[in-house]
Amino acid sequence: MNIFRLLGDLSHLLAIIILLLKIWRTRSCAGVSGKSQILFALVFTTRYLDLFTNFISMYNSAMKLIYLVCSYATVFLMYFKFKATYDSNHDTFRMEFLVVPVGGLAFLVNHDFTPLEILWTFSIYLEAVAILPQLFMISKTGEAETITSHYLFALGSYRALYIVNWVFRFYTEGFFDLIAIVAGCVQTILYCDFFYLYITKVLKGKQLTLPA
Amino acid sequence: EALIDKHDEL
Repeated sequence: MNIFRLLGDLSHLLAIIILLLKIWRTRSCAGVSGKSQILFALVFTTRYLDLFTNFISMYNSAMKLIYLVCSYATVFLMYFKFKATYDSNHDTFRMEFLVVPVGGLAFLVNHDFTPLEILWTFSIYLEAVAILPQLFMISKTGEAETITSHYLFALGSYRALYIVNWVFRFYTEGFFDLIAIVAGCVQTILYCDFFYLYITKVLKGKQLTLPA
Repeated sequence: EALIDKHDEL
């Protein structure tokens, strides 16, 4: 564990909690892509099957469980409790366009051709692109609520911090995982445009709107 | 070795 990974994990946790609290307190999930949330639930489910096979530490298991429970809670709130506020007309990205190619890639490019390893690889690849339905939704409506943009910023920062962690681990431990690094870089790049808008607009107190 | 390490990351 190093400081970058810890900050990355906390940033990830913060993002998940911001989203849950936003939905809970406003009793509305308007502007949030349910499809991205389903994909994230799928990411955590396929990656954290290692809870049953590898015990690392209490911290590790607890965080994995919290991520899992929170992501399912978010999906539940969106598709059941506050379904009436879900903006499905704008959430039109087709999940199969991500899940099918990512599944194929996980079969072809992995460290070891075993079920758990393929599922882990699948989760890494899927996480890289799982935010696309949300970004697509924002590009359709042309705006995002400020709280939603804080969520996205925390979520994007998490993978950016992980990249620093991987550089650090490479130099201090000689550890690197090419699959995670490449996917993590792709994931972070997807957020770059959003980061720019966040810094130039949201941090100056304006709402996030896309240039016409 | 890499197979053990990665379960450490979230």
